[in-house]
Amino acid sequence: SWASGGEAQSAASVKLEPEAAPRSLLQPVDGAHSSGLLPPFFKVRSGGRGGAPPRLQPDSRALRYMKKLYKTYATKEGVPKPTRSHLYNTVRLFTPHSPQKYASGGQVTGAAPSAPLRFSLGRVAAVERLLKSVLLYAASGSPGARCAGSLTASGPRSSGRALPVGARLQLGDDRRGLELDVTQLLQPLVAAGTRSIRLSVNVTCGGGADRAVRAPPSLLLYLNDTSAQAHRRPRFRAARSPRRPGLHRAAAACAPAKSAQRPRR
Amino acid sequence: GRDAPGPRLPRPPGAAAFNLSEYLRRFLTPRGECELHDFRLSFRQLRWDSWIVAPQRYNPRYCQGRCPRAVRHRYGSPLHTLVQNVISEKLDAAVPAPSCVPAAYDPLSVLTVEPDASIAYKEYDNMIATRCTCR
Repeated sequence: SWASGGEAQSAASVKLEPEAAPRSLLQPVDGAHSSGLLPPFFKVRSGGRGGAPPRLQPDSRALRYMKKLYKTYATKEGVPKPTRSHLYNTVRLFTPHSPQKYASGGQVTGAAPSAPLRFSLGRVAAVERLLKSVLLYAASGSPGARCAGSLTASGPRSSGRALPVGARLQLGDDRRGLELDVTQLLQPLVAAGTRSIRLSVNVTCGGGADRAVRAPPSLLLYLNDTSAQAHRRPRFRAARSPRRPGLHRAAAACAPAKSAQRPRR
Repeated sequence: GRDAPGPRLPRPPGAAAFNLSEYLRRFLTPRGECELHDFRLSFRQLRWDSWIVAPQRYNPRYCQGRCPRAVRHRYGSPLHTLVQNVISEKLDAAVPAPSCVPAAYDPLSVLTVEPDASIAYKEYDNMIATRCTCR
């Protein structure tokens, strides 16, 4: 699980080698510049041979979490599972820069340190609309623990916007990791295309969750990629999302109850 | 009336070995006609496994086979395909006969490690061919 990895460490489960091969496959035979033709899936990969900086390694706990999320959302062959009911088609996980500083400021009194966390959101594309964002903590303590305090988010040019926290720390959808919803705080920053944000988290939680919030969290963004290449879910499925009560009601009004499904011919 | 005689139906084997689905498949898609084929690859073969974490294997599938002279209903081909076939056969051989191409696709979920070490789960449309047609 998110918590089982212990200390944050560099990922060993993915082999990180310099890229090869795709460039030749993805360029038109006439040698024309192809960057405008390739879908984003390939475009980011095809340009960086030679002069590209070495690839950074992901945090191993983050990678484990995302692998489990993948198994929840997709079959072994990679086809999105038809049973899921969310609206997003993209999930991005960012780990903070310099988390050591954050951890070293930990207090034993139960209050979380307020050293700011810096996240680079440069990978979020303009066509990706933020639907939900959460701070993801290692799962320890009671899932329904009440937290109080404040969160402050700021971009490079903004003055910072504080959000009082009086919410519960939720156990994530996949039952791994404690989530603190920060959508309200980040929505304007992400919508404005802010590439780097600083988050000051100053929360205290009951129910044994204090230990969890003292470790630096990761930032999880649930996005809807609106580009042509992204998978768009049929409307009727999206409308069943439990996260969108309005849509849910609309779907219920349109669709017959399960017990009254059309009989087989 | 110039249509080639229909395919010879394979004789159903003995009752013990009778496989209805296989029999129907051969009946509906005579050998060599346009149909879906598997092509399983691993991202390691392309050396893309450094940034694609999952899935490890991928079967995009592909369409191959000849398009029958009278394009059958099962291909869902437009009338244009029939006309092009006639042109190719009777008027000008330089006009290509209809091609066997994918008609429908499934999406693919991909988990990638980004250059900045963030991790992204993404669903891409039209990544796995699921049906073929003649166009």
